[in-house]
Amino acid sequence: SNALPIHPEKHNNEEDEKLVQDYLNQFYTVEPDPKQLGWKTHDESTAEKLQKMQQFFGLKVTGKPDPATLEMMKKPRCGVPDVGL
Amino acid sequence: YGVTLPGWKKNKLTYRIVNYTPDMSKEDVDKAIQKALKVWSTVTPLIFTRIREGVADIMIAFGTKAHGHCPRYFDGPLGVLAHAFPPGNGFGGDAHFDEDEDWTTGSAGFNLFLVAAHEFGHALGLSHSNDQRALMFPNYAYVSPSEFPLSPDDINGIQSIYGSRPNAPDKRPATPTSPKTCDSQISFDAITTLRREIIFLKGRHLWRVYPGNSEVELELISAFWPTLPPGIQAAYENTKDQILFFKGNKFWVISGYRVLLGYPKNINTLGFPKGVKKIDAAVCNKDTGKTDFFIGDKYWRYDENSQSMETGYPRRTVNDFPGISQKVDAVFQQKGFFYFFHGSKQWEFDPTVKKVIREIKSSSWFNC
Repeated sequence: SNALPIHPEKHNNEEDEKLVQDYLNQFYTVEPDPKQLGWKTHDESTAEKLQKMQQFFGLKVTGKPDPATLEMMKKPRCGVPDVGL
Repeated sequence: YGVTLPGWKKNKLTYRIVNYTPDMSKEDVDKAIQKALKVWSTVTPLIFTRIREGVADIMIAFGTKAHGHCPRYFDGPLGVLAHAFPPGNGFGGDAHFDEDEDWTTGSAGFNLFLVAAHEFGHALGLSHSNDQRALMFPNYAYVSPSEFPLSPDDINGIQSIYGSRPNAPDKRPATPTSPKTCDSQISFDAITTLRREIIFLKGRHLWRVYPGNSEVELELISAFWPTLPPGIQAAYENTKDQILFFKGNKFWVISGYRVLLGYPKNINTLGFPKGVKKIDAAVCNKDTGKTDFFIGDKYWRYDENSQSMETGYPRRTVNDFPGISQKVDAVFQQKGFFYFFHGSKQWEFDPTVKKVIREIKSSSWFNC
């Protein structure tokens, strides 16, 4: 077929992006408290969650998915969230 | 440490092992779970009793992907290994383990005892700690099960909820303590460069030094390389951006953060005769591409290009390195100079003029 081959680097970026989103959704998203009254806090942006994760793991706080952050996200770990409990 | 309040309102808790992993014998699973609970009962008034029927406070089960009515799911091999829920009814206090992982009693795969001890921390009311040496740190790190896995951070956390064990003379097993960085008598098991860093190894720990700035970081070896054992005896960086670690008659090759497949191998694959049982220290001379292995009062020379031991070795160390007459604990090369360590002393050696330039304290790299 004439389909363009996926550019490996682009492919990697998509994988990394999914890894970051899945990781932050699973471990750095505070579950809303149904019993909370009054104003709700605003949803944190990906950069804010990334900063929180980088701070927790003692990485450079860049708010960006740099190689050290991605490497940390790939390590086997516990499924309990790091925030919100 | 972090806590999810409130903890259990009682000290006598029950647990039930609902099912088993085929990776381990039932007996080994029972033992791992019992030992993991004992980690916490040793430092608190908590008492754990096993039941085999009905609903226990802590229900322990193995499952994959979406499992039962659990609100969380597993993700296949690696990634998430297990999860648990804070004290409470229903799922409260329960611990689930991902059956897609390879559960073991040793350092291969994932050690069930260590993971269970972590999850039971959650089941008792602890959340994750950002102290890398803590059992409640979120990432898996292998620690020899023969050592008491709770750090001071973990003990402070659990005792902030339940208090310490009543009337117990402080027979607490010695908690693993970190070596003091600025101990004037400090000595090292092994030292290696890692690109622009220098890594000092001792017991379970390593220090990372960035020459040129004051940063010195103390870490657990297993936080970087979970499959490496503590007590590494020699290490060096070769000419291919790899590090070789030696313990006894085995060695591992690391590239970046990964241990290459097929290791550990026996050191006789490098060309050592069978009689050589361990390596004291090793350094690769970046200028010549030759690696010197120091054992007792002798050394061997290995050619990194031809991947073979040179003939005419071993030779007496002091003959070719005048002034280096003691057993070498560790050695590394920095800016052309070799730094030989023995106990709390080190010697700066210029290989071009074959002379010791000066004697320094071993701790000099830590900016104490």
